[in-house]
Amino acid sequence: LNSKGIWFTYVIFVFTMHLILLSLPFLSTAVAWTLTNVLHNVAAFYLLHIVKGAPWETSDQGKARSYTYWEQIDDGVQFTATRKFLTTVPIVLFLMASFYTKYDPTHFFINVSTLIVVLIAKLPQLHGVR
Amino acid sequence: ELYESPSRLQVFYTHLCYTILEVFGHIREFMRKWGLEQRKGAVDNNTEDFAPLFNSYESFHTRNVYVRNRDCFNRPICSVPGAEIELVERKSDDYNWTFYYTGEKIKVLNMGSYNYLGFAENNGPSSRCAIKSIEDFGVSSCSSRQELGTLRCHLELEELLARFIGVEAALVTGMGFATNALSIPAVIEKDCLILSDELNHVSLILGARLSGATIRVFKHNNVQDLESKLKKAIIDGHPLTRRPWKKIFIIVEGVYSMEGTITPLPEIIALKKKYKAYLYLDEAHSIGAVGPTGRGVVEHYGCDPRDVDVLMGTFSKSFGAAGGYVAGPQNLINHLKNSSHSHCYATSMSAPVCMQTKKTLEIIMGLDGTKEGQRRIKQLAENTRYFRDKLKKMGFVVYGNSGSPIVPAMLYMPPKVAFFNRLMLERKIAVVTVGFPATPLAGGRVRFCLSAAHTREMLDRALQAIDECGHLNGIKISK
Amino acid sequence: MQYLLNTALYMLEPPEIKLFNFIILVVFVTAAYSTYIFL
Repeated sequence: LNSKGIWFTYVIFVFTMHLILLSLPFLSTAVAWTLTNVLHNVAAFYLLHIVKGAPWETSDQGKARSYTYWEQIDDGVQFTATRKFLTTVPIVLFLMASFYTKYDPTHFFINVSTLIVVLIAKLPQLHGVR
Repeated sequence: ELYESPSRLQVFYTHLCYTILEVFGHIREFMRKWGLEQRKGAVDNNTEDFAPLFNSYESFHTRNVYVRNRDCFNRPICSVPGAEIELVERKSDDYNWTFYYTGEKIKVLNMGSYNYLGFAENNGPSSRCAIKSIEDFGVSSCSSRQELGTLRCHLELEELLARFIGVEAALVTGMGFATNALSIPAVIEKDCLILSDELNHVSLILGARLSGATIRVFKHNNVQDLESKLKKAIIDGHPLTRRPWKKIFIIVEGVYSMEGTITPLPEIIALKKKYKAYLYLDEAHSIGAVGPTGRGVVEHYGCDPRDVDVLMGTFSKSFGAAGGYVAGPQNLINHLKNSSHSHCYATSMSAPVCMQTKKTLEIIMGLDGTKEGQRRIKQLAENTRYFRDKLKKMGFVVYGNSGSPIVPAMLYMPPKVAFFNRLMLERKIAVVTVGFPATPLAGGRVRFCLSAAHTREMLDRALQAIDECGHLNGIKISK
Repeated sequence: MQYLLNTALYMLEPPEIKLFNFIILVVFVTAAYSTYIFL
């Protein structure tokens, strides 16, 4: 996650997903943005905070097996650049979704609730907490 | 040292590949889980009270990425891995879940084996010596060195090796991997610190772990990073007791086979003298292949072998044999002979392998009265330079040092790793392609191993095929 | 060939390749249709 180009790839993937949603004629722009935000947060929460271990044999005698992907980043060191980037993306997405939904209360509530879930999971106090 | 970081586009495509493979992997896992698809891979139907054999998620990558390319790896061979090699032809009707042999053999040009000096032969003086020693000593001593396993040929080889390397003494073991994994714990103990290069071989990592010492990793071939970690380690001492470290070991390899890079030995020796650390140098790929007379990286840089505290190497790459050695001061070797696991428990080196190594060493040293050893070393250096220059001119992204006999060319993503391998086999050339997790995620590559046994015609034939396959793969993208 | 290699379709089995291409096709058709509607 801190190798060159992967942040760029991550942003491209989110943007492509949004374009695909935007191209569905029966979705309005507001719904497309809220869907982008929600789908991103759900996928990020599942990949970073639910799945444990690594999808390949690691050479650390299974130590990483009980850690989530987020806890394995940079060997558990907090506030690294990668972690800051992964925390910033959902926030920026939320701000853009709020803007494009013209701060409609319903959309706002949906967006902020998924945002809170992914942000709480990233708190250093919850490292290793089950 | 050549290093060209992958372009953003290549990284994007590589991650796109992995994302698509991961999505389809999850779809297939879902189908296997609900019986929509027959599960073919290994299944661990462990009953409740047994520990799981493997974590099913950890074999996700194996089931959904590795299996798709598996026909390119672990190909069975049925000849010596010389300049030419014979592969056993095998086919699969279920997308590489199972294979069957067609009974045919494929004779190909071998650009994948570690056979730097071309001594992997089933004829010539080395193999005759090995064959004769079977009559004298049998195939195995069936005992460890400390019991009945020490044969005359071992002592002669150790004495010759010490002379070749230019140190007081040496010891030989029957397996290269075990030489690292079992000698490091005998030299380094708990209150020591190990500074290990991030791309060190897994045998060094295992040996370091077995020793129980504290391990810190520095960036590959980065002397500044090494010095800062050394300085910090000496200032801070042991993290818990704050006492000074008993010993600080720097562990590096001479030639890194995945990168084709050579370690900056003079700077590292200067650092170890300045900070009173010890240096463990693994010359697995460089002994016999690098340096004007094949004495490895130490000779390549013109350093003094006595400046390196522990010299290690293997016989599988340049000697057409197997096994490894540790060389250094007499007291170190005596200590290792007393306390290294490889001398207490492991069966000693097989006599034919030992004689193959000994005869090859005599040829390299010129003790057989011919210039054959020198000729091969020179031939290898020439082949390496010629091949590497041609690859660069074609536009491939080539890594590493111009003096290393391994030439990695970048493929980046897993489909190209497989496609290049298959295309080359169609052209009757065997290459080794490597991908994640043996390399970084976007670091898939093909690793050409040059040999003194390759003639100029062979190299030109290989280069022409590589040019075509590189074009089809779209990997001639060096800036 | 570059399309197959850069999207890893080269490693997938034929049914998976058809599924992937079908999804891509649907995305492009809906994008074209929406463009037509909105423009």
